[in-house]
Amino acid sequence: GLECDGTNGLCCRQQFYIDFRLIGWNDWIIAPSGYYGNYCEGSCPAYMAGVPGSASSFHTAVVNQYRMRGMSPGSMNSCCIPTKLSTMSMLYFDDEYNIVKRDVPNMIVEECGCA
Amino acid sequence: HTTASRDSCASCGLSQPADSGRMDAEFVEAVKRHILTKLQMRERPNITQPIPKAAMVTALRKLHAGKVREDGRVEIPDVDGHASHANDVEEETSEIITFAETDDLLSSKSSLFFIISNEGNQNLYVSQANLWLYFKLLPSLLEKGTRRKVMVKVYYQEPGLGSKWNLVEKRVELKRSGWHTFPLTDAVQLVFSKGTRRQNLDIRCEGCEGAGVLPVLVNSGDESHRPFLVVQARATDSNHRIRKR
Repeated sequence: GLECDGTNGLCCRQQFYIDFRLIGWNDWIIAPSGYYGNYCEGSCPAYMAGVPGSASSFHTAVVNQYRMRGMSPGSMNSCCIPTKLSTMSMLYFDDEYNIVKRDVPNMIVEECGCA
Repeated sequence: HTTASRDSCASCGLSQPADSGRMDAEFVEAVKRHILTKLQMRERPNITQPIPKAAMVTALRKLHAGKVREDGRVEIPDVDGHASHANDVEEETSEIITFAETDDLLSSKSSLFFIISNEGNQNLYVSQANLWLYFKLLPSLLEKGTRRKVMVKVYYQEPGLGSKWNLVEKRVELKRSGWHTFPLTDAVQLVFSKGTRRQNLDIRCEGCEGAGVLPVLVNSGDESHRPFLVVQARATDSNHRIRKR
């Protein structure tokens, strides 16, 4: 997956970090101190769809099957989406002042690709 | 979706030049909503009376030899001393720590209660629950270094002057002041299955007075040794099962 560096408009991962202190959430979220709210952006030209490594999703396999059979629908442009997500452990207070530790799956975008 | 073309996807328009300040504010709001949704909360909790930091730090230190890293991953040392990451764990688990409270409705000074949340009415399966109590050794006539043996009984106490029944009995040997755990898995499972939120307990220590042992309860002026209950639970809803398969 590409990291966004502003040089081209291709599908890439944009890093976006939010410090919980800056949004006033550090009073109820004990750890971590911030969140990587990374997201995917950019265009997916036809040649990028189906590139191994950057497009390993089930959707890509289906679209490629359509293409191989000459049935590529005009509206089926590929899209820049997260292709790898990771878990984030959070330690926080809930409404009743309990301390909760939870491993939240699919919280952080690790990689983007065209699908 | 952008409106430029019916073929475009939501992420394609993001790299277009835009008012970056407005975009950032919108992203922050989106991230806030995302976090609350993932934690099954409608809005952020209103923290008006924070738990004393001393109590919180003690509980966390006791429970987590592992370390929460800056990126949210938790390092858990394994038996060989190597660190593994909580991210490797496929199951979605919750660990709920709740501190003891007391009120006038409870019958004695040794009574306390815990408010247990089931995390947004999820179908949670309680795999383990333990009560943590701190026992302080007072100066006594016993020779220094002698083990002091006491019997601790934990009862479920109905509100007010209602009946009570025994949940756990444990013989505790003390050489020095320290924390001891008492298994309450079945009792907490019952609380979750009934949909109630409150667990009333009555702690009785037989032989404590004579042996110079003091169990630290609530309002003892010793906040860093406040009793707490740790519940380990995992979700059993259909989404979880699908993800695991």
